[in-house]
Amino acid sequence: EYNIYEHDEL
Amino acid sequence: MNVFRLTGDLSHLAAIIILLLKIWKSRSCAGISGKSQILFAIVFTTRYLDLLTSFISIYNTSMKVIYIGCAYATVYLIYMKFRATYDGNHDSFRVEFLVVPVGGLAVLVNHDFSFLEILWTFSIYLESVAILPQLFMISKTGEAETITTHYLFCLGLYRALYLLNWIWRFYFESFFDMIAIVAGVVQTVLYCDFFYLYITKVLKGKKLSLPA
Repeated sequence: EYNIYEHDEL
Repeated sequence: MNVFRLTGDLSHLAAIIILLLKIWKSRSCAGISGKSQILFAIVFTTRYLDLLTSFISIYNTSMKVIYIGCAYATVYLIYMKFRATYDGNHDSFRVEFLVVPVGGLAVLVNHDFSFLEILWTFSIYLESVAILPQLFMISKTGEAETITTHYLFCLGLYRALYLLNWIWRFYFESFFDMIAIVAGVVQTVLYCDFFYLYITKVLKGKKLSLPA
């Protein structure tokens, strides 16, 4: 599950 | 990380470096919209404030630092070092018509009503339309240098590749960020007309010029 608030994209 | 995401990032990096080198080598920023470049500097600044709060990877951090650094270097070259070559008369897009609605939308439609999250959302929305002053300038002058079209192509290709990345992540990682996807689609659509001209003219060795 991804935490959407941790934006790992640039 | 998948191949679309990586090539998207590299395409974005290529665009930024092509523009910096074009200005530096020609000692001129003729045909470049300073307003679009200021908007991109704002985009990177508001999006990458999480550099101060969270660490994701060396790759992530270094790319963010490079993007921010290059964005400010570009703005410096246009408005300070090569200011005399800046074509302000043709760079007449009213950016407040972008920044104000985008700011309002970021406050209204976001994942979380927090300071950093609203700034991140603002940067996503603003990026999707930040190229408009540049496209407006080209439509006003009716032409663009070939190197400028390479810059625009790489910049447009980057978000198109991110769309493929999001499709990939949806299927293989169940990852889905509606705000980024909708803004990314808008951003890519804005380049479609330009992509058509790039493929039918520039790639065939002709200069990009619009009919009067």
